[in-house]
Amino acid sequence: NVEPRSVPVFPWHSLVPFLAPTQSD
Amino acid sequence: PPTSTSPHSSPSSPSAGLPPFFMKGSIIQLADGELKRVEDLRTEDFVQSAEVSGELKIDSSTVERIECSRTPNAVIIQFSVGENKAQVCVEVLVEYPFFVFGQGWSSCCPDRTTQLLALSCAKLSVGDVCISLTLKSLK
Repeated sequence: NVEPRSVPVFPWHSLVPFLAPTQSD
Repeated sequence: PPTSTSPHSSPSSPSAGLPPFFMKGSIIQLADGELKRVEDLRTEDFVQSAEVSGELKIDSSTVERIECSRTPNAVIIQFSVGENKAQVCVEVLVEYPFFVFGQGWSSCCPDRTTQLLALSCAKLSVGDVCISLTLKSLK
């Protein structure tokens, strides 16, 4: 039996680098 | 001196040490739940997702300098980030894609990005304004 492989879903923020230090509002 | 940092990496990368989500056809979930392929993402998808998230803030990061790295197939990119123009350096592979405002995916070597990831890219150049994120601190 071969189970169907689920397609991975990635969160949008994975694609964007964190380039700045943490800021406060 | 500029702050040095590195973008994401993943041990399960399909090729050349790049994260798997940059591969053409990868499914990306926006903050409102909508699913899109990585190659179909637009600037407003990132901006709206950051607004919805509440924890993340989109910053404009301007490419100030692109230099060769001692690491093979890598470059050091210096960004000027946000309103404070904080200087940040990242060392990435030449095929690593960044999302440029109003333009889309761009890398230092678009041909290599297309070859490895099948992701269409423009050439990343000095002056390009990339999307980056800041984590808002909790009050």
